[in-house]
Formats: sequence, structure tokens, C-alpha cells
Amino acid sequence: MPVFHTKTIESILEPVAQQVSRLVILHEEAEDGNAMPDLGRPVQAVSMAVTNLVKVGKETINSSDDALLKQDMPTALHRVESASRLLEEASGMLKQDPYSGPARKKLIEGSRGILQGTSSLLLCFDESEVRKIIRECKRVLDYLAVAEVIETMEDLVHFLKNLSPCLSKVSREVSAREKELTHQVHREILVRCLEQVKTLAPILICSMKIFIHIISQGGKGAEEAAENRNYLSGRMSDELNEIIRVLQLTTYDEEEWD
Amino acid sequence: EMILEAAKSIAAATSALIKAASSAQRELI
Repeated sequence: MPVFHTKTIESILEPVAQQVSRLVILHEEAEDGNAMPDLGRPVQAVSMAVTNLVKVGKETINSSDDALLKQDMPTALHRVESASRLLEEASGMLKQDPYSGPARKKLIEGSRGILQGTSSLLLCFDESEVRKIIRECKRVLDYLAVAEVIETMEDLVHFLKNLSPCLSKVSREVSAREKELTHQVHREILVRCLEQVKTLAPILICSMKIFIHIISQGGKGAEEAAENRNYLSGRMSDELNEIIRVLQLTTYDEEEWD
Repeated sequence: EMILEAAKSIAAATSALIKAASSAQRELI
């Protein structure tokens, strides 16, 4: 049984996946089966839905600046289109011979193709959305790297002005993403890492203030203060890198889930 | 998102097709 890593994809595809599996079983158990009904209308409805998806997919490709999406999405669209043609062929063959075995095979192949193609397409789109969140995480990482060169209160204020909105955005987006995931372990890691980042942020700022204060007073203890600040920015960077790693995971470990 | 809506439509249409195709086989079993 296919397993989908986000609740949105799961809600769209899981019912179809189950039906395709049932269709295969029914076909196998009733190999010499009853005459197939006329599938012209439902097949036409699928073709129309596919045409619309291809249109929307092409618009998404054209309006996106994501090179990977532009590269991967056309393949998924072709897959759905080919599957739709298989269904049309199966429908035509069944009109001629409602008992046709090859037509039934095409019907199953087409249904599977629609499921797999739509799944690839949604995955492609989802991965692109994840890359947007990762870009924000990397922006925060870039700001954290600057923490080591901040030596005046003026620079610290500027640093905070840049970091705060970025950090809020990361927090909002990672939190929303966590709620979307079906994988419990991945969700827990994201929650834990995000909490760490939120806890560490004010402590880091405090350590930066202490460092600035010490160097403005003559520098005694500056080395320890810098070490403490670097440790905190390092900790935050580690948590963000872990968030980035987990955001990219799409595999599903059933044992972990159990 | 438009793409999610379009995928939902495909899923619904495919489900309807499979239901229609399965009905005859189900009668047999």
C-alpha cells in the first residue's frame, strides 16, 4: 500500500490508491469476469480532469523560479497524460468487446499510471514548497554566521532587525509544515528543534550584548564571552541544519510509525 | 493552490471510473 508523507497528499490520493488495489484484486479473482459496463463517460471525466491538471501544471512551471520543479514536473505531467490515453484506449476496446482481457489490463495500468503520475506531480510541488522553507532557514544560518563579527550596539540593533523577521518566518513555516507531516518521528524532531531555536535566540542576543559590553569596558573576559556567544550561535545553527535535514525527508519508516 | 484542486478533481474522477469498472466484477464474485 502506498504511503504518503503529507496529510494533504494522503487525503487526495489514499482513497484512489485503495480503489486501484481493490480493482486489481477484483480483476484477478474474476479473470473471465462479467461484461464491463460502458466506461466512456467516466473515462472522459478523467481525461478532462487530466487536461485541466496539465494546464495548471504548465502554468505552475512557467510562473516558478524553481529550477528543480521546472525540470521534474513535466515528466510527471507526461506520465498522467499517458495514463489518461491508456484509459481512453481501454474504454474504446471495451466498447468493441466488453470481455476483453487486454482492455482490462490497460484499465488497471491506466488507473495505476494516473495514481503514480499525480503522486509524482504532488511530490514535485511539495518538494518545491519545502525548498522555499529551506531557503528561509538558510537565510537565518547566514545571519547567525555574522553574529561573530558584531562588536557595537549599533551593529547588534541592525543584526536584530534583520534576524527577527526571518526567524519569525522560519518558526511559522516550520510549525505549519510539522502539522502537515504524517510521519510522527519527523514531526517530533521538527517540534523539538524549533523549540530549541526559539529558546536559544534570546540567550544568543544576551551573550552578544555581554560581549559588546565587555569589549567596550576594556576587554577583560572578552575571550570567554566570545566563546559563549559562538557556542550559542553554533547550537542554533546545528538545530537549523537538523530542521533542514528532516524537512527534506520523504521516506516512511513503518516500524517507527508503529 | 490550483494544482491541489486539479489533483483532487483527477482523484475524484478516477475513483468514479474505478467504481464503475469494479461494479460488474463485484457482481461476479
